Amino acid sequence: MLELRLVQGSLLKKVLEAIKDLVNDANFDCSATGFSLQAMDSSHVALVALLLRSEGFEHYRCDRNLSMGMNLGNMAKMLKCAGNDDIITLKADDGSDTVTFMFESPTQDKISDFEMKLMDIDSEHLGIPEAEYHAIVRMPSSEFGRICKDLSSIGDTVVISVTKEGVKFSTRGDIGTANIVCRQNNTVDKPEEATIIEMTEPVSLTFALRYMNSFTKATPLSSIVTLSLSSDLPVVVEYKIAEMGYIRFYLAPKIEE
Amino acid sequence: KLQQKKMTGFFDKR
Repeated sequence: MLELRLVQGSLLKKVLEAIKDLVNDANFDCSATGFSLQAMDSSHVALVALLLRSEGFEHYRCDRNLSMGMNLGNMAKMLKCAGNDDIITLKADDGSDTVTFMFESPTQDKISDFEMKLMDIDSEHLGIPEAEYHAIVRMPSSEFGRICKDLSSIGDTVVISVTKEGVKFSTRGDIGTANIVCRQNNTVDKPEEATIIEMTEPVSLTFALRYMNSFTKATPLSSIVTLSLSSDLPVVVEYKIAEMGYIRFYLAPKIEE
Repeated sequence: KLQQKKMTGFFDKR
């Protein structure tokens, strides 16, 4: 028996909006520690890892480890029917081939039940070691979203370079080039507006902007985004989910052959 | 020529 009750149902709505265009079908894994997902896009160039810890749910019952295969587009369609202030409860009986999403309005005067068929998805999970990164950039997520959007109107790849001056985002295309430098500025009065750079050594990597723009769909989840970079490793773009966990996007670099 | 790498080239299947 699985019953997960999330008072802040809007978090789950935002998570699906963030991943439904990157990944079509995925397995949600439920265990005592929490509700998680790891999936790659169809080209295996990007990977998303989601964790919602059990403590973040008002009620978390998961009798035994369970993996539920879902079509994320269909799941997003059902979650769109939940109000932003609704409480969302996920329910699944052992051995059943459906999952139920229950939406309760804050005043409990409207209760909705949406039932969706589960799918069999044989997804291979990748082992992702916790790594030491050459550079970690923490910046306003709205700023990062704006940069990716602006640069993608000029070119289709972005070079992200971190030096002691700051982090530089560069692109080039038929009409010309663009360079955006964000300097460290932890003097701002609001912490969520600070740009903080930790660097052990300079790093410069090239990525496809199409995927970066897809990741920024997670912006509504957190006012801060962190970019973790190491030479010749995928970048990790992480949006923390308030007191619950995180959504991490990994993107393989484009490397000079 | 820039070659787009894949995630499976960096992390092993569990």
